[in-house]
Amino acid sequence: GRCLIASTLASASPEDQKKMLGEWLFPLIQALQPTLASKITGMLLEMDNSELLLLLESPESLCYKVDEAVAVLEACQA
Amino acid sequence: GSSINWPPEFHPGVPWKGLQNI
Repeated sequence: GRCLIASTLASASPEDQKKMLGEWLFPLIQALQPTLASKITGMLLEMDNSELLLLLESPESLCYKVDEAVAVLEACQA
Repeated sequence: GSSINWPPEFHPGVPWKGLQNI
């Protein structure tokens, strides 16, 4: 639940907070974009932790952000 | 430019080093 996630994050260092958020987000992103999941997770981890928590709670928001990230990646690789 | 190594890739179980690049 949200309280467990928030309290776990609050007790961690900034580096560990990002790592934990990545560990939680990665499998969700991998389900949407199996081949780009590592890069997309890395991109999204540059966002504020509070925004990342919202993405964890909202599959629709996460799906939208993943689509955005894919578009940026493709633009960079073009 | 310096965007060749961007974005930093996240791999489960590996310490996250993305903050070093900001």
